[in-house]
Amino acid sequence: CRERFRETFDLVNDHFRETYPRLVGGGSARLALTDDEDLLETGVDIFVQPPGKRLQNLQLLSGGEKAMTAIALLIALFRVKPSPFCVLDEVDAPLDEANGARFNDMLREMSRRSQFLVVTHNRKTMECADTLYGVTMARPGVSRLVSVQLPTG
Amino acid sequence: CRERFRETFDLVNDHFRETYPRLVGGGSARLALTDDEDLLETGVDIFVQPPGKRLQNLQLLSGGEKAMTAIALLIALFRVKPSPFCVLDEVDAPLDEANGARFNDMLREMSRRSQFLVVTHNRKTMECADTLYGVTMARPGVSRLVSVQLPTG
Amino acid sequence: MRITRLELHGFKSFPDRTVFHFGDGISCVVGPNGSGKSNVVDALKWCVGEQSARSLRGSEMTDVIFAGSTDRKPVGYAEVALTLKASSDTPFPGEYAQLHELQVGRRLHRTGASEYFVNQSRVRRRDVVELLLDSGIGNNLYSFIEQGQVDKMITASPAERRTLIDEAA
Amino acid sequence: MRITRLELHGFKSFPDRTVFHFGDGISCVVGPNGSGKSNVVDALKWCVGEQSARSLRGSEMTDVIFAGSTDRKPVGYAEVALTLKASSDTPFPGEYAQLHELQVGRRLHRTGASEYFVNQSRVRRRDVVELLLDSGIGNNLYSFIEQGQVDKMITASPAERRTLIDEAA
Ligand SMILES: Nc1ncnc2c1ncn2[C@@H]1O[C@H](COP(=O)(O)OP(=O)(O)OP(=O)(O)O)[C@@H](O)[C@H]1O
Ligand SMILES: Nc1ncnc2c1ncn2[C@@H]1O[C@H](COP(=O)(O)OP(=O)(O)OP(=O)(O)O)[C@@H](O)[C@H]1O
Ligand SMILES: [Mg+2]
Ligand SMILES: [Mg+2]
Repeated sequence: CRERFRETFDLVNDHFRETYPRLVGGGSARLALTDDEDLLETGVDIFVQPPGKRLQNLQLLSGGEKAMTAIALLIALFRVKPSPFCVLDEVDAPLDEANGARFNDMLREMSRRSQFLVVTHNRKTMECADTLYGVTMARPGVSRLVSVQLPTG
Repeated sequence: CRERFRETFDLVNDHFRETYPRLVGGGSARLALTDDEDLLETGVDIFVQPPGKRLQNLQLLSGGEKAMTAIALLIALFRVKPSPFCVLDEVDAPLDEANGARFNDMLREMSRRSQFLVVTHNRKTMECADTLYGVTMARPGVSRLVSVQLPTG
Repeated sequence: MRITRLELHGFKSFPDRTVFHFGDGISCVVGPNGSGKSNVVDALKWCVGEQSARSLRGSEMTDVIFAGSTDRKPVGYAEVALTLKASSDTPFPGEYAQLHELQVGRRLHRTGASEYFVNQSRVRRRDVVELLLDSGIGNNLYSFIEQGQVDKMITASPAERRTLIDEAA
Repeated sequence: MRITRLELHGFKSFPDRTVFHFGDGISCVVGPNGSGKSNVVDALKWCVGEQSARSLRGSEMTDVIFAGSTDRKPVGYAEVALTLKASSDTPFPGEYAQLHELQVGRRLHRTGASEYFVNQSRVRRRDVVELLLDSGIGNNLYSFIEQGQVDKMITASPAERRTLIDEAA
C-alpha cells in the first residue's frame, strides 16, 4: 500500500515533469513529498518554474500560470490512470491565445483514447470539437439543445 | 450612524434595482436586510431574478450570472460614492459576448467621471480603452511596457 | 466503457426531455451565460450518485427539480438517465458483465422520494456507485473539473493534493 | 483626485524602472499569461500601504522584490511611486491642501528595511493611508476587484456584504 503510493507518485511525477514543459512551451516542474519518511501521511508539494523564470512560491504565479500548472498535473494523472470519460467546465477561461492553443493540442491527443465533455466560451476550443452542442434559452428559463454552426474563418 | 447606514443602504438598493436590469438586459434584483430591527448587526441579502427566470437561490445562478449580479452591485455602490479611481482585474472573464458588451457600455459611462484601470484578455473590452498598455516578457522573467496596436476589424 | 447518451427531464433548467448523444473524442457544449451548460455537467454528477446539494449549487436536493420560469410551471420530479456501452477492455462489472449496454437512472420527486435505476430495475445508490467506480464519471478528482475549480489543486494543501495521487493509484 | 503616473522599479517582475502614464477614462492593461499585468495592480495596492503579503500572493513581504530571472540577478530593493493630481472638487487633505500634485512612494529593502515617502520626505505608513483614505486607491472594497474575485460578494456571507454598504456610507 505504501509501495503502491510510492510507485504511483513516481509515475505521476515522471509524467508531470514531461507534460508541464510541453504544455507551457518550456520551463520545468516537479512534485515532491513533504515527508519522505512517512508515506502514509505525507502530503504533496508542487515546484514549478515557468520558461525563463526562477523557481518561486507557487502562489506568486499568475492566474494563467496556475491554471496551466494544474492542467499539466491533471494530464499527468490522466496518463497514469486514464478515465474513459473526462469533464472540463471552462478550464480554458484564464488562458491566453498561446497557452490555449497548446492546451487544445494536448486535449485532442488525450481525446483519442477517452471521451471528453468540454464546456467553453472559447472559439478556438470549439474548433477542436468532434461534436458541438449548443444550449440556448430561446424561451427564458427553459434550456434547449440546438445544433451549432461554427462560422468558418 | 444607524441613520446613515439605513440611508446608504436604501440609496444603494435603489441604484441596484436599476443597474441590474440595465446590465443584464431585463429581470430584477434587490438587496434586503437580514435583520430590519438591528441596524448595527444586520447583514445584507441579495435577491435576483434573471430575465424570464424565477427568483431562486443565488448559488444556483451560473458563473456568468453571478458575475453580472456582482458587477451590477458594484456599479450601484459606485454611483452612491464614486471613487476617483477603480481597478478591475479580468472581471469580464466569465462573461459571454452579449453580457460583455453591456458591461463595456456601463464601464464607458462610469469612466467619464472616474479613472479606470482594467486588466483584460478580451478584445471587445480592449476596444473601449482610452489608453492601451501592453505588458510583455520578451526577456523571460522581465516585464516591459510596450505600445499596443489593436488590429482593426 | 463509453457514454452513448445522457437524457435530462425536469432537471434544473431542462423541463423538457432533452437527449445528448455522445460520440468519441471531444464533445463541446457552448451557449450564452445562464443557458444551462453547467447544468448538464451537474446532471452527470447527480445521475451517478452525488449526495451533496451544495456541490450542485443548491441548498436542498429538491433544488435540482425544474422550478418553473415566468411562463412555465414547476414540475413534480427530476430525472436523468445515462446510457453506457461496454468496451472489450472495460466490460461492466459483476452481474452486468455479459451486457453490452446499460442505462443508469435517477429520479427525485418534490416530496423527497428518491429512486435509482439500472435498466429500469430499481437499485440502491451504492449499486450505481459500485458499477461506475472506475469509470471516472462524476467521482474522479482529476477527470471532473468544475467551473472555477481548475486551480484548486494549486491552492489546495499538500495533504489534499496527496488525495489525487491516491485516486490515480 | 487623479492618478497621473505609476512607476515601478524592482517590484516583482519589473526590475527596470517602468512608468505608466494614466489619462482620463479607461486604461487597459493587456498581455500574455504571466507577463506582469496583475503585478501592476499589486504595485498600486502595495504603494498605498498594503500590509498583507498573502494578499499580494507572497508568503513574506520581501517576495515583492525582483527575485531574478534565468539571465538576471535579483535586486536589493523594490520601489513604487504614485503621482497624483488634485482636482478642484477633491483637493488633497490636511497639510497638502495647497498642492496641485504630489507623489507617494514606498520602498522595501531585502534586509526588511521599509520606507514610505510623500514628495521625497519620509513619512509613516499611516500618513499615506490617511492621505488616500477617500481616493479608492487600493483600499476600497468595491472599487478594487482582483483577479478571480468578481463573484466574491455573491459567495460572501450577509455580514461580509454589509461591509460594502458601510464603505459606501
Ligand atoms: N431547479 C431549477 N429550475 C429552473 N432553473 C434552474 C434550476 N436550477 C438552476 N436553474 C437555472 O439554471 C441557470 C444556470 O445554468 P448554468 O449554470 O448551466 O449556466 P451556464 O450555461 O453554465 O452559464 P455560464 O456560461 O454563465 O457558466 C440559472 O439561471 C439558474 O437559475
Ligand atoms: N519578486 C518577483 N520577482 C520576479 N518575478 C516575480 C516576482 N513576483 C512575481 N513574479 C512573477 O510574475 C509573474 C506573474 O505576473 P502577473 O500575475 O502579473 O501575470 P499576469 O500578466 O496577470 O498573467 P495572467 O494573464 O495569467 O493573469 C509570475 O511568473 C511570477 O513568477
Ligand atoms: Mg457554467
Ligand atoms: Mg493576472
